[in-house]
Amino acid sequence: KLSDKIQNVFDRLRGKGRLNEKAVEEGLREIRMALLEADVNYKVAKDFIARVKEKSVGEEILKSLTAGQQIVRIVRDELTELLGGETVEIELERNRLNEILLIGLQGCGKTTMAAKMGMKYREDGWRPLLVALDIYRPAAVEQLQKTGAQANVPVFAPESGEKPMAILSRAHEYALENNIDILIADTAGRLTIDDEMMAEVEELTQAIDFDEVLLVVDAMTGQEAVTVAETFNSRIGISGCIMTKLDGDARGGAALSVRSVTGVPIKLIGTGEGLQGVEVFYPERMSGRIIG
Amino acid sequence: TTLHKKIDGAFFDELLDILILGDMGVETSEKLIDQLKRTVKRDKIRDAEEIINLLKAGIQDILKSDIVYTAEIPDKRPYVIMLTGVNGSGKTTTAGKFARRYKDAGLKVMMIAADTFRAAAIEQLEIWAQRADVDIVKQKEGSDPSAVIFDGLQKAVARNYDVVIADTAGRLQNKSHLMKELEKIKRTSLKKVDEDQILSLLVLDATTGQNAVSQALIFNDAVKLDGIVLAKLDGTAKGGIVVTIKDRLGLPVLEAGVGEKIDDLIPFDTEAYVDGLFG
Ligand SMILES: Nc1nc2c(ncn2[C@@H]2O[C@H](COP(=O)(O)OP(=O)(O)OP(=O)(O)O)[C@@H](O)[C@H]2O)c(=O)[nH]1
Ligand SMILES: Nc1nc2c(ncn2[C@@H]2O[C@H](COP(=O)(O)OP(=O)(O)OP(=O)(O)O)[C@@H](O)[C@H]2O)c(=O)[nH]1
Ligand SMILES: [Mg+2]
Ligand SMILES: [Mg+2]
Repeated sequence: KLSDKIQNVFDRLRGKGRLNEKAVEEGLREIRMALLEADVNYKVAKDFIARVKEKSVGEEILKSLTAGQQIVRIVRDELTELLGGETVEIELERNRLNEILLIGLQGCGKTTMAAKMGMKYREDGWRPLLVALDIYRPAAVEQLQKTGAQANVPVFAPESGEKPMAILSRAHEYALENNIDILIADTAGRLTIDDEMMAEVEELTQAIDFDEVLLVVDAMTGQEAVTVAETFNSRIGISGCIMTKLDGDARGGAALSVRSVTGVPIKLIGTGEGLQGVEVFYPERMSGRIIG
Repeated sequence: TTLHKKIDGAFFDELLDILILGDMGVETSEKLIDQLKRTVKRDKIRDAEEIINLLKAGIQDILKSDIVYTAEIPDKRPYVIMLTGVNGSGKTTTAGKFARRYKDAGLKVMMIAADTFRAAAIEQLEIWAQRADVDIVKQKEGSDPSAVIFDGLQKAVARNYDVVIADTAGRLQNKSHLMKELEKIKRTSLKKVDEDQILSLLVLDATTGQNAVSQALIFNDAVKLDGIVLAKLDGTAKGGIVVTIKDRLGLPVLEAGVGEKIDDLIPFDTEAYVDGLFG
């Protein structure tokens, strides 16, 4: 555990005499290593450590027998702060049509999350509609239809040959006519360097004024999380992130990278393959997980 | 690039940055840079380009395998390619690609839909079987994956199939009951074919960070892996974690997934890969 590692560093250095800036440097190095092993982006980790150092080199801390523990606490607090400090939830208004778009790289969990959200909102008394905009992946529409059925949420499916723009417009009209109050659109996975696919999402967000454009990110994503989030944010504009597969043992450093670089809050997390596996994001819990 | 810089601490730090940003992790990256520094010092190398080539060679040394993997199917038939990995990594799509490759080579190919759990997983694989124009063995959603494997391999042996491609459900490595299920799938296969007739592959998403090491370790414990398929290498992520995995586990990357279409699977070229790390 990181807190033990830091404590060992300080105990060892204290044994050699009075604690000083060198001890802090070494302790900070341990922390930086832990962050990198947790997949926090390299540059994000460097900036983060610089901030922690500023807060740690006070006389009070260095004289203290619990310097190591104190620094770990500063790190945890700083992490929690960087992850947004407080929980930020998806905000929707009753009695009108709210529209949510899910985007992200291939395989991160969008389709599953659409069904999970649909079920959660239905249970909270909303009238959700899932919209299948992935016309590329084999059996993608069937997958949304099957999970939608399990969630007891209607799924709006494309007509043969229909393009995402047309499907979405038709779904929007349908939703207005049928008293739907939450429309959740699932899109195909795409690479940020696929210009055509990025343009497709741009077009969708230009046609519909979504209440939420959510970037779905796999918790096990490595260093590239920053570039991916930055590209989606600068090109499309995202209002929030969803981090998935947090039931795994990935430390989830990508959360820190995404939040600190784009400033976009993580609003929801995926914690399992089943429909129940969706929870609100708690920054404090995440920082504990990242620091290990 | 760093080609015109003077050879100082900052130069080596910049090279370290490239490795870490490529997901090679701290330990492996530092080991490579320390080794590089020693060589540079010993041989008094001053040219930046030469140093970068040395670093590439160092990475190549780790990646290349003593066993030469060719995409050729060995003589003992049927040859079973078993695809395993965490959720969403690219297994089913990779299965389709393998099917097309061996069908094109004139072989008799079968797919086994052993993901009996996820919604529309069987439908998804069926579409790939149609696209590759190969046979598929499947059962109802919810059936025991080992039973489907057994059924498929039984048919494959009886009807002289050359290649069997078995797709399994995605599973996170910390779910011990799911890893037990995977062990059972492998054990069941060994009732019908010999160990040397099975190519057990871990399909790894190139965007994955350090968690890939834990995936490799635990999946290897469950099914004794022969290698890795590095999928989604057509994206911006470099998948450098495979260097760490090769260094620590000896597990080589055999194939690379470079797109979502049926031909987007290529035998792994370590040299091209290493060049791409610095491209
Ligand atoms: N364990 C776990 N598995 C998840 C979670 N979310 C999704 N999955 C699984 O991850 C895999 C991919 O999920 P999908 O919903 O198909 O992902 P996607 O983003 O829609 O994929 P594409 O449409 O191909 O881009 C499936 O096996 C899901 O069951 C999660 O929170 N935990
Ligand atoms: N760009 C790119 N996308 C890929 C590649 N391989 C797979 N994909 C995409 O990744 C997503 C997930 O692929 P699947 O084949 O369903 O992954 P899986 O491992 O079978 O997923 P589960 O069965 O749910 O665990 C799909 O959108 C695929 O099209 C690749 O090499 N490059
Ligand atoms: Mg999907
Ligand atoms: Mg699959």
